[in-house]
Amino acid sequence: MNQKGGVGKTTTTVNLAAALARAGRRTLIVDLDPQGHSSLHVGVDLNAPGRTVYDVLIDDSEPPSAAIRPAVEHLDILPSTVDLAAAESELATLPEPHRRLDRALASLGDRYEFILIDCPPSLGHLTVNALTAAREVIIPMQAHFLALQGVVKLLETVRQVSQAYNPRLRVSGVVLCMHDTSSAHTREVVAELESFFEQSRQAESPWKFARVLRPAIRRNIKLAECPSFGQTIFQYAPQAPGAEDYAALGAALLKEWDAM
Amino acid sequence: MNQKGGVGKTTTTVNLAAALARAGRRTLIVDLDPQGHSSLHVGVDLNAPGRTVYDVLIDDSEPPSAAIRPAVEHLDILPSTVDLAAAESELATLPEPHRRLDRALASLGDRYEFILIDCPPSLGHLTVNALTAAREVIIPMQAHFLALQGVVKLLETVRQVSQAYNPRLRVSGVVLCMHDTSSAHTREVVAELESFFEQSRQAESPWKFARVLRPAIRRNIKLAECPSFGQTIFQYAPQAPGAEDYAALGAALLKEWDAM
Ligand SMILES: Nc1ncnc2c1ncn2[C@@H]1O[C@H](COP(=O)(O)OP(=O)(O)OP(=O)(O)O)[C@@H](O)[C@H]1O
Ligand SMILES: Nc1ncnc2c1ncn2[C@@H]1O[C@H](COP(=O)(O)OP(=O)(O)OP(=O)(O)O)[C@@H](O)[C@H]1O
Ligand SMILES: [Mg+2]
Ligand SMILES: [Mg+2]
Repeated sequence: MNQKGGVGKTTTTVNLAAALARAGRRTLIVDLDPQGHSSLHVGVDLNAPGRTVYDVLIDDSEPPSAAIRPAVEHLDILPSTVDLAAAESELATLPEPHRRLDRALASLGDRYEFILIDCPPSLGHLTVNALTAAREVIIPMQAHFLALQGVVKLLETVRQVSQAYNPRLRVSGVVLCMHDTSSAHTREVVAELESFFEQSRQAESPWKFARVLRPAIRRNIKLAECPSFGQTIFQYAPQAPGAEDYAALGAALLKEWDAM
Repeated sequence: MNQKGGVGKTTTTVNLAAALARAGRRTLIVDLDPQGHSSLHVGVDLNAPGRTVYDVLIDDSEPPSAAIRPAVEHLDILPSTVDLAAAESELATLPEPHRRLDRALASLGDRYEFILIDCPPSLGHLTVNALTAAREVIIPMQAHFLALQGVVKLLETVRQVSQAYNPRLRVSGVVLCMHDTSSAHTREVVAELESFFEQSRQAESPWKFARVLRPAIRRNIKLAECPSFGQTIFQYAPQAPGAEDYAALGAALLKEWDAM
């Protein structure tokens, strides 16, 4: 999640999920963004009829399994729809509006080893549902000066939701997206992020063990091209730097999560 | 303006304004984004006391001139503040909430030849104020498949505001930001945009004469670095491709606007 737009949330959700699936791990993408970009990214036709995450959130009796569709081997998706925009206000009228997704996903039992939730660029009801349901928060961002400005606010929101609804929530860390390895400025921004996380080790907070996740995901035009074919980077350009980086990030996170 | 985040609104507002100022034209930047990125970009200290666009919007008796500060030669800024986030809801309680900026800027008379307004990534009261006050709309975006998805909705919003509050509003066109000239995919997305604008010539709409503006602004890390020094690209790296592109875009727009 990241309330800032265009930082790599969708690209990371889809390609990291695909990396986990390639490692043989049963993975589900939940597209919680009314823009439906994760759904488009794996070839879902947003205009075709079918149940979506909107039905699952708004209607207690709607089982997520009826809405889930296959994407690639070991990877399924619970797709979005433009109707989801209405959910931001409709959720407010329901009981325990922040816990709708949590309950729905709990009903899936252990069908999936990993569930990755793509959030919209906002801190509204949809994102709060994601933070209430999740175990971990991954924050995609660019290592740019202006991008640093939003991180503190984001972490404060995570803390508030954690305290109110999900005490076990923790921030795994930041995924550096569209990364330019050649720039000194980029290195300075990364250093600033790493030093912030270092200083957070001392006190209790959801980001106590957060860090800059590795590897960074280099800018690679193939990552911007594959959504237009409804494919993950591994289907579209498996030799590309974008595939290499997301595969390595997936392997690094699996190593950490399997050890927990 | 563009309701999508991270597309180049701030980078374009500041560096295009700076290009106009370099051509000797008296220019004002209005920072309408609570994030305050345009203000940061030209070295304004958001924490220092002083009047801001928030005071001007909320308080009828507050003259914009009291809030305006110099940035570089021929370029001033009406800065933002984090308080502006409250304006989204406070504006709703005021009479003619959409026209507050229009009235405030009208009081400046002909003090400035050009006023460029940096909008937040949303279609709320602040952006509607900008669309009500403006003559022209410039849409920064990346030539990526996923970026195309938001354009239709954006233009519909422009049409609604134009019909309700500002019949003379017109869309100048799209500025291609962070442009990758080497990719066939990018060329296809640009072709799709150009063909959309071609087909719009036949009917009346605010985008009847809109087009893809030239030149595109190439990806250039210098453009991401200069905000951290509170400088425009012309101060920070006047020989860089980013400076070259924004200077050429400024010249092209001046040619069009001077002919009107
Ligand atoms: N490493 C990369 N290299 C090149 N292009 C990238 C990379 N990561 C993302 N992109 C492209 O940048 C754009 C923004 O990325 P993405 O859509 O993943 O961001 P987002 O945070 O999900 O945006 P939103 O806030 O709109 O949901 C997309 O067009 C995407 O294809
Ligand atoms: N041509 C470019 N080359 C390299 N970096 C760029 C370029 N244009 C913009 N950037 C960088 O990309 C990021 C997003 O740009 P910018 O802040 O201008 O977008 P925005 O639309 O104003 O975002 P927001 O929606 O948050 O207001 C910034 O870190 C900026 O410095
Ligand atoms: Mg997205
Ligand atoms: Mg901005």
